[in-house]
Amino acid sequence: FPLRTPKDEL
Amino acid sequence: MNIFRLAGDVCHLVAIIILLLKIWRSRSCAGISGKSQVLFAIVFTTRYLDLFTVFISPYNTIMKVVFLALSYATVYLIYMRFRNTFNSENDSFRLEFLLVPVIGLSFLENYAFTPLEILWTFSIFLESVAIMPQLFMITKTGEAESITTHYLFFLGLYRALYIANWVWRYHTEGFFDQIAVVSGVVQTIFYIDFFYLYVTKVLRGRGKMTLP
Repeated sequence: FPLRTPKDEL
Repeated sequence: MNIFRLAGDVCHLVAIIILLLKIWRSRSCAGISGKSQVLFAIVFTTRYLDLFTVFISPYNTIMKVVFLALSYATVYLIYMRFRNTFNSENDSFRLEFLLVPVIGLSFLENYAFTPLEILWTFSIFLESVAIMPQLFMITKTGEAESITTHYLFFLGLYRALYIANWVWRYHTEGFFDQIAVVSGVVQTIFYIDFFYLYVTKVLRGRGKMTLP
């Protein structure tokens, strides 16, 4: 799976 | 940001406000699980520790502050302001049954073995089970006031919309957050039987939801 981006979700 | 996530955040905010207003206006927290509200306050606290170190957007920062403030205000109302209306004997779910597995799992399954990352993972796993004391209380008392069911409906809907958001983000930007997705699916599954009861009982204008 593609890596996750920084935590931009609540 | 996409419409699913925005709608999800709005539903989440609506749910929290519904509950807070219900307690404030009825000056009572009967039928509300204080333990679930404490767990939600812990979820927000452990998830938003980067509130002062990471700036994503004004929206992100403002919503984090609002969620923290409202969740602590709800806990305050339950355990301080209206504690004489809090029926703790009905709120008997053993929190250690949730905290021990969640803490253990967040040390086993995380993206990085750093304090912030483990606390974030803990908050994700905890959120998926934080509603259990409330659902347990409803099955135990056999009923829930309709306003409480509206709170649960929006709370369940918010994470379902987040799942749509993750599908959307996967197809549009290749974003995939495995821990959040798996935990979000589990969380939403816990609401499915409630959603069924909500649609068949509450929306049919029965007012109070009484379990079969």
